[in-house]
Amino acid sequence: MLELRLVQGSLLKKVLESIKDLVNDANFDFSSSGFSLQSMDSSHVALVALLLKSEGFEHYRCDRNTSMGMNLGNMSKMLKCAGNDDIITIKGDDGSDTVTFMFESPTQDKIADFEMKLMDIDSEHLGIPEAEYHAIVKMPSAEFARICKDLASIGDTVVISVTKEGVKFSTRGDIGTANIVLRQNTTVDKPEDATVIEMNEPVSMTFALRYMNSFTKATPLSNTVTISMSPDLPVVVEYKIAEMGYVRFYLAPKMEE
Amino acid sequence: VNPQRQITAFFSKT
Repeated sequence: MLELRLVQGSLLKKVLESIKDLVNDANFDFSSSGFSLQSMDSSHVALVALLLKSEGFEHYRCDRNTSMGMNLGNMSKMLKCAGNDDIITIKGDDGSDTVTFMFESPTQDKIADFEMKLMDIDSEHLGIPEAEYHAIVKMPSAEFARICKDLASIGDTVVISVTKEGVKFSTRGDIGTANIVLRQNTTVDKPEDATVIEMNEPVSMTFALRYMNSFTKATPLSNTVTISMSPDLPVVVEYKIAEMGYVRFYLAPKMEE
Repeated sequence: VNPQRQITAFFSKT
């Protein structure tokens, strides 16, 4: 028996929108402490890791650990039928080949049930080792999205370099080059507007902008984004989900020329 | 053009 009631149903809608274009199918792993998902994109270049802790749910019941394979495109279609203010409940029974999404309007005058077919997914689970990162940049998520979008109109890859001067995003393409430098800026009215650079050692790495732009679909989940880099490790682009968990995107670097 | 590496080159199966 599985029953999870999320008052802020829009969160689940936003989570799905942030990952559905990167990953087609994924196993949702439910346990008493919450649910998680880990999946690579079809080219095995990027990996998404999602965690939603049970504390964030108004009601959370999971009698035994269970894994449900879902097509994220189909799940997104169903969750789009929930209103932004709706309460969403996920229900499942042991051994069933379906999962039910229940949407309740805030005033309880409309209640909808959507039953979705589950699927068997053979997915590899990867161990993600704890790492000490050379540089961690925390910045407004909207600013990061803007930079990735702007640079993608010039080139295909971005070089992200962190030095004590700041963080530099660079690209080059047929029409020319672009460099955007952000300096640490903590003298802002709201903490979420700050750019904070923690650097142990300078680092410079190259990534595909197509993936970075895909990650920025998670922007509605959080005002800030954290970018963690170490040479010879995938970059981690993390969007925290208030009080509940996170969506983390890992992207393998391009080889340096 | 910089060749793209894969995630599986960094993280191993559990």
